Amino acid sequence: EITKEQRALIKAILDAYNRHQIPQDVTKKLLQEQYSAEENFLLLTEVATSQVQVLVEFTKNIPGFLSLDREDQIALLKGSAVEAMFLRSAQVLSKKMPSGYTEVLEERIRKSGMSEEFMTPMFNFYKSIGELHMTQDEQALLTTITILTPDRPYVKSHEAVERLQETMLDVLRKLCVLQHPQEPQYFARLLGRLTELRTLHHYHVEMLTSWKTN
Amino acid sequence: PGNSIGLEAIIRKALMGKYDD
Repeated sequence: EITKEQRALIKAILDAYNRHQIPQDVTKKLLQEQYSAEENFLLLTEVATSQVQVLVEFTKNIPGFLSLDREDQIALLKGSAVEAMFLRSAQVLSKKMPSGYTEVLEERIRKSGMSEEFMTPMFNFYKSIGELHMTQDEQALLTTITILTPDRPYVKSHEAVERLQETMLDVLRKLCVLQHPQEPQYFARLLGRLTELRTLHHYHVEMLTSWKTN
Repeated sequence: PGNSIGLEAIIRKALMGKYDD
């Protein structure tokens, strides 16, 4: 059973998640079909920057986050930004969109200059998130859990972060049981996506390193 | 944003609430 406090926690996180989305003028630009390679790169950079800003605004509203050590807050955001962005992008791409939109977005990503060996696991991840048909509150909580991962580099108060993450895991577990009574493995499947995210993060670091050396 | 310095700068700025400068 979900307690009253847990309900309030879910509501606070969900409200923050819904309130902080990438601005529409940015997403609109993504759907324009004519663009050069340079414009594409600049726009994807703008979107990524916007995603980080949105992520920070969302995170500030996660109950308990601002009570963590200031430098730990930065370490957590720095360590999770890429994973949170993959998660948010996966959710955007798995939404039902007017016909042709998904293709335009995919085309942009494919023309971004990243290597095929990175793109394949990324699109596979997007697909596997889409197959889960997560509700908005589950998405918000899974993102929260990703952000509150205690073993990111430079996190000092490991235990304080872990306590906060445990609170969120407990809520998500209960929510999964309630919302997916026919799928006892649903919570485990969600956690499995976090492992996939870690792998993508690892590929991403490798890709950036190869970009820099080239 | 994979560039750690750029990423950290965006995060610090956003944490302090300064979006537009």
